[in-house]
Amino acid sequence: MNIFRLAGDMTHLLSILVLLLKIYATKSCSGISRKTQELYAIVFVARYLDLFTDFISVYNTFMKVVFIASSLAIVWCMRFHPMVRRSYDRELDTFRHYFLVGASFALALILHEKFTVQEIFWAFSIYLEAVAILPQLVLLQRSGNVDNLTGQYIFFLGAYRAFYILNWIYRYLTEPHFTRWIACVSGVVQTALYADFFYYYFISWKNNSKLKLPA
Amino acid sequence: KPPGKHHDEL
Repeated sequence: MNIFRLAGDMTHLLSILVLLLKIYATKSCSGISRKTQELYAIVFVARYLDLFTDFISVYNTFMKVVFIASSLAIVWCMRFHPMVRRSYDRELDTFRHYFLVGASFALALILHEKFTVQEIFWAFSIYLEAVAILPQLVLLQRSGNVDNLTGQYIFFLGAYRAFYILNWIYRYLTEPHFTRWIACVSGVVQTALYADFFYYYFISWKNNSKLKLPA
Repeated sequence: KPPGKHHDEL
């Protein structure tokens, strides 16, 4: 464990707490893409298949359970909670996200570390996570205005993988034969997808103005 | 990577 990875995990946890706060406090999920949340639930379930077979550390197991439980809880809320589901922007959240699932799985069948069920699902989860934010970014472009909590949620979600890139650089420099090409390349693509959001987020923060994304 | 060493990152 290094400071970059810890910062990344804490930022990731913070993004989930901000989203839970938004949904719980406002009893609304307006501006949140349910499709992106469903993709994250698939990412965590597919990635943590080793939850019961490989014990790495208490921290590792605890965080895996938190990520799986929170992502499923958010999807459940957005689908079944009477108050929350009414505020879902159904007509704006139209990205065909099942294509992302299919393409990520197809890529995982081709590019993986080992041809085993666990490794293919791990690679699948890495590729899917890289593109999972797309429905959310498309929804924001369409809805134009972004409320503060949603903006912070997406900012922390993008920032966490940027910390992981620093972690991979650090581990590459300090650990012999550390190579994680699949996670590294995918992580760079994932962070790059946030580039324009980060740009407009920074501008709005500098001008102390409302975050507006160009339609 | 040592054999059997699975992914230690989240």
